[in-house]
Amino acid sequence: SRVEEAKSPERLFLGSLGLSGRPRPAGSQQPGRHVPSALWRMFRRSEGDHAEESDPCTVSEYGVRGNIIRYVQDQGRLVSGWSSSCRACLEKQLYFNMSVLQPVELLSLAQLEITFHWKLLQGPRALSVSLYQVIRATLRGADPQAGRRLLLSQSVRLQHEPTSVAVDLTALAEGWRKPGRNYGLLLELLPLDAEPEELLPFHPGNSLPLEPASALPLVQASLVAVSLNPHQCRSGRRRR
Amino acid sequence: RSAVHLPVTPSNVCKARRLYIDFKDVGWQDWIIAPQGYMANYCHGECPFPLSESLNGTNHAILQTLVHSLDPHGTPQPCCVPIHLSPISMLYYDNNDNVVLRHYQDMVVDECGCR
Repeated sequence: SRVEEAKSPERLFLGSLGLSGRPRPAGSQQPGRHVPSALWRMFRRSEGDHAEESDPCTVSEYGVRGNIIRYVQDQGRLVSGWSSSCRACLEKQLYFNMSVLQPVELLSLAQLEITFHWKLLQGPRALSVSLYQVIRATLRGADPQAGRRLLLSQSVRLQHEPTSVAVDLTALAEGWRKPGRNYGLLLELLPLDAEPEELLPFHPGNSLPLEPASALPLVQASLVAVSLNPHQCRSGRRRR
Repeated sequence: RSAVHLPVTPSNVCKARRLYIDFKDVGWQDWIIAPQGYMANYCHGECPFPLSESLNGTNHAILQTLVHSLDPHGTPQPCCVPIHLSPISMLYYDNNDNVVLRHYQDMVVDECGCR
């Protein structure tokens, strides 16, 4: 009964922290999940000796106002093998649920971070990376190009460590907060300096010149969302 | 009426006291990644007449202590409350498996006063 008694004020307190209830235990998270090192760095800095001098409602790492930094997980699926528009491409859908932000929050920054986890079997390689905004759901058999808009096209040199690309999607992510407006993104990857037969690794069931690191997904994407809750960020206060 | 002076030992005077909140004690250790707890502190003590400057009393509190000294049963002493708080940061998983770093204001009592 003491637990029940404690639940009501706990709900009030969690509500003031911007939470509808207790989040699920961290132990039940998907395997392989981790706290991004950038978040750890920001957390440690906020606890550091010079923390008093910094404004808790400004995220200096990104140079924007905000008191909440989320690593929004990608919920899109990997469409392994042949892309509908590019036979040699690897295609990945990206979807970030922006409804996790409360309506009161002001979105300051949404930065897409894509990390490629490949080990190289031979020499340096480059990938052509194309990122599309999916504007609407396309019907089967319809032209796949019609329902999407190119956001980014660049080549990425693969290194011996995971390689990352960052894209500012703040305006787009703001639109995703409205119900029914989020069709996600489409990522197309094409190896640039490989022979056609070497492109086969992207097709299931073939040998792997670009060997994926076994425990990691080939492509990992997170949306770093920085937002400001104006009710929790009054001006003129200094942090501890 | 003459003022009633109640003896107040220094240890009873309003000031910040140490309170460490361990998130394990409130059952939040499973979703808060860091910190595991923090020094939250609290205010406790009396606001006696006459209010010294160290008690950070408002003009209202000074007058209230005066009235209290004249009529201890009819008028209470001012309250010993936080007058300066500072924020902390918390790192946690939300219900969508996102990792969140959030700064929360007014989590640590730095200074107390009579109000």
